[in-house]
Amino acid sequence: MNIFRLAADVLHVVSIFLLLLKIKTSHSCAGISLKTQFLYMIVFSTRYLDLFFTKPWHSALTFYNTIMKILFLSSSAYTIYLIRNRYKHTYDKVHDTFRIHYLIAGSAVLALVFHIRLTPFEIIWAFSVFLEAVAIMPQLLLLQETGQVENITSHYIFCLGSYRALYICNWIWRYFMEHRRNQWLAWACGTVQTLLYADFFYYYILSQRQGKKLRLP
Amino acid sequence: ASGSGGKDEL
Repeated sequence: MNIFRLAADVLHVVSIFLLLLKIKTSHSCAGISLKTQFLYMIVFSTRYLDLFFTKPWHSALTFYNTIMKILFLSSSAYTIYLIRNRYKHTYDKVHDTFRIHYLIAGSAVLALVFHIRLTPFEIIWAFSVFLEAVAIMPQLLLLQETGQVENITSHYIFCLGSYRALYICNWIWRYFMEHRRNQWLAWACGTVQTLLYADFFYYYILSQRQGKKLRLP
Repeated sequence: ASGSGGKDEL
């Protein structure tokens, strides 16, 4: 565990907190993509299959990971519940039109071609990594469709993007300090994921400096 | 840890 990894995970938790705070305080899930939340649910439930095989108390790190995994799984399930049930009438269904089955199918094909080992577990793990890289796309499309973005929603996406950017710092750290090699799959997907946010980051920082709401062209 | 594909990360 290094400072980049810890900061990244904290930002990930903060982003989830911001998302739930936005929905709860405004009693509305306007501007939030159900499709992105659904993709994250798939990502977490395929990535964290090892919850069934790993003893949480094996080490401090596995305990920490287990807590985080359960938190990510349960919070994304809860978010989906809120959007689909309690605040259903505020969900912006008309603009949330990204065709996610292409993302899911594309990730599945990539996972069958690129994986660490040819085992079901490794292929499912690779699938989750590919899917996570593109899971934000429906959310970014929704923002572009609607233009004006609520502050708390833009903070949410900013935290989520920063989380993966800090993971890159963590990987560079581990490469030199722990001589950790052969992580090409996670590295490549994490970099693609971070690059997807580049455009958003630009407009976010611009809006923060001007003290205005984020407006996407 | 090398080659294990990042399973100790989230």
